[in-house]
Amino acid sequence: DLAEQLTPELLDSPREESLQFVSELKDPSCACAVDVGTVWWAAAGCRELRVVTASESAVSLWEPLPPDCWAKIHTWHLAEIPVIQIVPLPDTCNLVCVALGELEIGEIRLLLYSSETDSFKHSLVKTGNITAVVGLKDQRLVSSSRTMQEQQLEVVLLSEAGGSKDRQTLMPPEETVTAFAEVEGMREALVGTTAGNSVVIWNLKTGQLLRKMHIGYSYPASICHRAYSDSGLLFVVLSHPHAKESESCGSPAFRVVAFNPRTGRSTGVMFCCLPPGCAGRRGDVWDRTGAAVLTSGAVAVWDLLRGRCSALLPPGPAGRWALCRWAAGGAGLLAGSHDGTVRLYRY
Amino acid sequence: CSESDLGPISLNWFEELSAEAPP
Repeated sequence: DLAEQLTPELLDSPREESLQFVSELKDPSCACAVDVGTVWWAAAGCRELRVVTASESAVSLWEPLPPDCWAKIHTWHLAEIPVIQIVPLPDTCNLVCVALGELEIGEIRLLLYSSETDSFKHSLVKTGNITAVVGLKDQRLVSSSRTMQEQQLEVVLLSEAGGSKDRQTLMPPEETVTAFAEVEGMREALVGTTAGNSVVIWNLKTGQLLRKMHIGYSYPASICHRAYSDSGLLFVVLSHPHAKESESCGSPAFRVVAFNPRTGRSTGVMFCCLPPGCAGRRGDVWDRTGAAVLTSGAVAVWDLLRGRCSALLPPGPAGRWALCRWAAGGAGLLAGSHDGTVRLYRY
Repeated sequence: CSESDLGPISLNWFEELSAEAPP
């Protein structure tokens, strides 16, 4: 029904870029799924992509069984504090990172297999009142946390054994940092968004705060997802989970904004709307593609360079979709419902 | 995007801002 309501402009070539069902897994022991993701896992000389599912009290690792099944290999039980999200660690092997807490993140833990003890285990990486956490390439994790007096931004270099090899502090801006995104192709550059609707840039090597650039007041509470540097400009993909629908523009799902880091000036480059009449939740971005679960229970996919909705996944056999995440390595889109059903789609 | 909208553009913005920012 939702697909029929979409105007032709939003889905002008759905056949070319639609989502193709690949495989499904179902965790019968999952009372309420909170997140889904993928992780590269090396075992017996072979590296493969595995699915990770999380409920409030347990995180499970699934291996692919050809042709199109998944088998649960291990479940880490984390009963003391609820799991809030899986934190993807790009390019990292054999490590699953999870954030735990009540209303906000209070702990970040690594889940892993220890060959020394021939057992699965988990280890604590950070505690505190954590407002944002993101995994970066080269086994790094960046987080913002706050005390009554100050905000602390920290990059942790993770070890394969689940500990930290090194820690680097970043200079905090005055406003609370709400999200981070690494700059594609620039290992030492990091961007973030703040509660005051600014984009900030750091040098990860030195910890310097290089620039704070205000986004404007049109779309408050912007969240950064990805950033790309090209031709002297910084292109940042933003979502606006709390923006209100307007008659002239609709509801923004994702925007691409170009910043000149030298002057701090910016201009909107691309604008992706939610389908008419839909509201959305926080989305996920991979490469040049965005996805978000709509409150209707459908998943929408956008081509961020063309600024259009390119695919729509209606609610699945298990009911409304509640989660969507891009799988690592271009493997496709994971859609999950609260009952523990996860489906992988090729995009 | 043009320089008139965004001001002078530098391909080495990251190195330049790192040299100028407080340590």
